Amino acid sequence: SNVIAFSEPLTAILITRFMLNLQAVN
Amino acid sequence: ARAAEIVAIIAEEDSIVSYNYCSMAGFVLYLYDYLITFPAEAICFWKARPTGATVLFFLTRYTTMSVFLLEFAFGFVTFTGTSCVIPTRFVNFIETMQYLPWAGFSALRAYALSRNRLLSMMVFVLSIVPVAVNLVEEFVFVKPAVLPGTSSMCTLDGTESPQVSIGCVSFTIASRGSLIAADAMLIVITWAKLTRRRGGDGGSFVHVLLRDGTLYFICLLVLNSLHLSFNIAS
Repeated sequence: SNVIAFSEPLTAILITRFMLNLQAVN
Repeated sequence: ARAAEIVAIIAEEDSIVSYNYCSMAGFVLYLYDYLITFPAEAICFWKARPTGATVLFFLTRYTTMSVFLLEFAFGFVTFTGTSCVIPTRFVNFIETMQYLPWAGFSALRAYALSRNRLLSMMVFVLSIVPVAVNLVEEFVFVKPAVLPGTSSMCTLDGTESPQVSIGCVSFTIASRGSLIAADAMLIVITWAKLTRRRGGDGGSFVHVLLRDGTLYFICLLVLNSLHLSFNIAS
């Protein structure tokens, strides 16, 4: 279950950066 | 039997401490990323006209932040008896709800790339399986417990029997397996649609969808596979 402690924040980081990059080029 | 119980209690306390350390490390990473991307957030989303993407972005950004801030704040409170039940369940509920905007973003990407509602719906449904699984685990199998010993603090712990525990491993397989399947579908759609159009420069929309989509897929595939393997192994 310790993996979850990293995978959830990492998922949030990846998605927010993805959205920021998309918004920046849109 | 008493010695075995003591060993079990120490192991449980030890796993709670390890989880808290890992959680705090994850929070610091998220906070660091939040601070360095905050100027970009202000430029891209605060000043722009609000759209569905804006709502999805703020939900993703601040649901995770509120989970961490609440967990951090609760770290300073000593819960005795069963007083931790409502606050802990509340944090776990918000933590589970993080998967909803993530699933929404995946479904939107699938729809934008394929223009196929069925495909997009399948990606959404596969991506929200962890929500159902986590809620069942949280409200059916997790019960309050007061661990005796040095802390004597209230905690929420799994109370399932060994037989049910095997069932819970199937839950993890279903939850992580569906996430991997949804990500795999998305990456296939992305590559099938965009590889022929990758001629765009580094700042193009297509380039970002391909680059970030692939990075996202690889990172999450590694993490979901690790989570799955550790759960099955334990």
